[in-house]
This record gives sequence, structure tokens and C-alpha cells, in this order.
Amino acid sequence: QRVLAKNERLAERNRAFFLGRKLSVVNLMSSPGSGKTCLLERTLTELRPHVDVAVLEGDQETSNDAARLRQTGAPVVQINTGTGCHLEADMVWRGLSQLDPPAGSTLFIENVGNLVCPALFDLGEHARVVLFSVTEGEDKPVKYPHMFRRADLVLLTKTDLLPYLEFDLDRAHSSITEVAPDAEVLQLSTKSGEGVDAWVQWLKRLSRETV
Amino acid sequence: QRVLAKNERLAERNRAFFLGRKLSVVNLMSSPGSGKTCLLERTLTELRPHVDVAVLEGDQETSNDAARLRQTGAPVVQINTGTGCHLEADMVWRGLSQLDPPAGSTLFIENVGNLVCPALFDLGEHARVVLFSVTEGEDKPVKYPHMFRRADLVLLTKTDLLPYLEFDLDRAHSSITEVAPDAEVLQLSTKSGEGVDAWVQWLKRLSRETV
Ligand SMILES: Nc1nc2c(ncn2[C@@H]2O[C@H](COP(=O)(O)OP(=O)(O)OP(=O)(O)O)[C@@H](O)[C@H]2O)c(=O)[nH]1
Ligand SMILES: Nc1nc2c(ncn2[C@@H]2O[C@H](COP(=O)(O)OP(=O)(O)OP(=O)(O)O)[C@@H](O)[C@H]2O)c(=O)[nH]1
Ligand SMILES: [Mg+2]
Ligand SMILES: [Mg+2]
Repeated sequence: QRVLAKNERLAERNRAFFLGRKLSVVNLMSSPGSGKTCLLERTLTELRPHVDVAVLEGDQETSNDAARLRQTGAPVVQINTGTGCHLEADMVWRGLSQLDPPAGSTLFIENVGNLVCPALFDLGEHARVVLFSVTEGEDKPVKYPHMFRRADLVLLTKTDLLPYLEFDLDRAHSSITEVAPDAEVLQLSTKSGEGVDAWVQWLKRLSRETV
Repeated sequence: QRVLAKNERLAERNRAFFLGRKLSVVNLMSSPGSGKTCLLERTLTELRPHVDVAVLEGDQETSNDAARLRQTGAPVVQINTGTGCHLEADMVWRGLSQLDPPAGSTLFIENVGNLVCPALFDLGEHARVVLFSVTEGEDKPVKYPHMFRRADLVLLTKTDLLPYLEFDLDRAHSSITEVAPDAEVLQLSTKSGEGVDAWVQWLKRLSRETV
């Protein structure tokens, strides 16, 4: 519990920096492989002509995801957590000094792929976005409630695969509503493009509200 | 580190119980939704006529998975970890006294869906099996190396979906080999039945070697 109290204090410090630099900050969380990086690749390409963007990329090991995202031209700093299973506020603080994002940017934090631990660690972000892919089964929200309960937005991803799955969309939506009645929900596919516009609009709205 | 040392001691105690009761114990781990429970449903049905089976089911919340597995007729005890992100040796000890499996059984432990934390907690098991579904991307082994490094067997699941994905099997296999050169690898689908026989043979071999 001392770890969480310390993290809360550092999250406050991050929040103050975000306010000072007029950043709009999104923390992207999901199971491993739900599509966070693919979504960011597409999002950075769509946003960059209109809005300054920057990325802090969290992974246990490798900088594969950072390398993929740098191809969009956006500034990306990779944070490796080693055996750690989530990003913490002090890692983000250190990453920010390296990244030095321009004022008014949208900052994306791609967290370590994990539906459990990242839910407990506030990074100072404005919005918590949880991805949940249709290939994982309908019941993830009720089975991993702590992550979904604190989500501002739930993205149901890879909807292009629905024709090949026995996935019950109604059950998935009621599983989300049961745990996170206030969360917004968008369905999307980075392959077919479904829902990507609505997501980009959601980001522009967040930026207007925070910056 | 004190937590891991205590867990090691308790894992030894579990191992002694497994030896005493002549159990063959498999710890199943993966990301959320990689197909652990679907595989167990199929496996328990195939094994039950030949071998005694029993299951300890680990989840943050709900007993959805235990209810699914009980439909096979196998004895199942559900362990809920709350905000915990993995099973620990003492939870398994407590579950064992409830389960009271017959001598000579194969005991399956379905761990909490998480590619990070369960890798650090020995439960006293004979074999660590890591599932990795083709829908998650090829690079999971190198990005979450601690889990794969300690795997005895890696199961590449949901291969029936390969025709609809841009998934490079060679890259996935070399990603596994890079991190876990000694692990055996099987491809399977609980939908098409591919690989299920080879998996059941692997289990029977394990049971002969341990019991
Ligand atoms: N069909 C389909 N596949 C997708 C979609 N989005 C991502 N994928 C696939 O899902 C796999 C994982 O995608 P990533 O974007 O790397 O997932 P991630 O959440 O960033 O993974 P980690 O960072 O390792 O947790 C890759 O094989 C992608 O091709 C989608 O919308 N449709
Ligand atoms: N196409 C296909 N889908 C599968 C296969 N195995 C599992 N699934 C689907 O994958 C989803 C998750 O399966 P589960 O078996 O519940 O996954 P799990 O690993 O037990 O999930 P958690 O216990 O929540 O971590 C479900 O929607 C299944 O229908 C498979 O071989 N092929
Ligand atoms: Mg990623
Ligand atoms: Mg399961």
C-alpha cells in the first residue's frame, strides 16, 4: 500500500506538468496483443497534420513498438519495465524529460499489455482507454473488473474478424455495462477502418476539454 | 523479494503433497482470452475416460470458467484473487484441501490471464504450459520474455483463424525459439481439432513420467 500512496503523489506531480505544458494525456491499456500499437499507428497518421502528438511506450522488453510508431514521424520514447508488469508515475516523469513534448500536444501512453496491474497505478492521465478485442471472449470485463471499472472509454477492437468468430456483441456490451456503466464504448477495426473516425473525434474532443 | 522467498517455500510444500498423492500437475498460463478454458473443456472430455482429472481455476473475479469446466463432470475448485494478478502457492494449497483430488490424477491449474506476473510464482507444478494465440501478434514471446523463458511447452492457439489474419508463423516460431529454445511447441485449435491429439499425448507422457 505504501507503493500506491507514493505513486499517487507522483501522479499529482505528473498532472501538474501536464497542466503546465497544456498536454492532453491518454493512457492506453489492454491485454497483450489487443491492438494498442496498430491503433496508435493509424491514429498518429490521422492526427499529425492537425495536432502535435507524442508517445511514451511501455513494454517489459524490446523497443519493437516504439520502432513501429516512429515510422509515423511522431516523437516516441520507449520505457522498458524489465520484470515489471505496469507503468508507474515516476517512469512517466523520467520519460517526459526525454520526450519534451511541445505545448498543446496530445500525449499517448501505451501501457504494458496487462488487464490487471496497470489499473491500480495512476499516471496523471486525463483519460483511461481500455482496448478489448473480439478475439478474447465476451466476458473479459466481468472477469477483470478493476481495469474496466476505471475506464473512461472502452474500445472493442478487431471487429473485422467478427464474421469468423462466435462472438456475441450484445453479451460483450452488457458485460461492459455491468462493470463500467459510465464508460463510453466504440467498436473499431484498424484493418477495415470501422470506428476510427469516431475515435479521432473523441480524441479531438478530449483535447479541447483539457488543453 | 521476501514475497518470492516465502512463495518458494510454500511451492516446496505443494510439491511434497503432489508427490504424496501421485499427482501430475500442469500450470496453464496466457494472456486473457488466449483459450485456456476452451482447451481445458476439450481436454477434460478427452481425458476423463482414461485418467482421473481435477482443476484449480484462478481468476480475479467470477466463477464463469469453473462453471464451464464443471459441465465436463470434472471436479473444479474456483480461486478468486480479487485485485491479485496471479495465483500463489498458498492459494493452491488451500484449493487442494477443498478439491481433494484422487491419487494418480492429472491436476490442471488455470492461472489468472496475465503474461507477466504468474511467471514469477512457482506453484510446485511439474509442467508450465504457456498459450499464445495467433490473434495476439507474432512478437509476444520477445516482448514478454519472462513468461516464455520458463515454459516447458508453448501452445500456439486458434490456428483455425490463420486464413483471416496477417500472421507470420515462421516469425512466431523464431520469436519463441529466441526466448525459449528448449520449449516444445504445438499448434492447435479447439475449434478445428488441429493439434488436440498431440496435446493429449503430451499430457499422457507427462503423467507417465511424474506419477
Ligand atoms: N484483424 C485485425 N487484426 C488486428 C487489428 N488490430 C491489431 N491487429 C493484430 O493484432 C496483433 C497485435 O496488435 P498490436 O497492435 O501489436 O497489439 P498491442 O496491444 O500493441 O500488443 P502489446 O503491445 O504487445 O500488448 C497484430 O498481429 C495485429 O496485426 C484489427 O483491427 N483487425
Ligand atoms: N476461433 C477460435 N476461437 C477460440 C479458440 N479457443 C478459444 N477461442 C475463443 O477465444 C475466446 C476466449 O477463450 P477462453 O477459453 O475463455 O480463454 P481463456 O484463456 O480461458 O480466458 P481467461 O480465462 O479470461 O484468461 C472465446 O471467445 C473462445 O470462443 C480456438 O481454437 N479457435
Ligand atoms: Mg503494442
Ligand atoms: Mg479461462
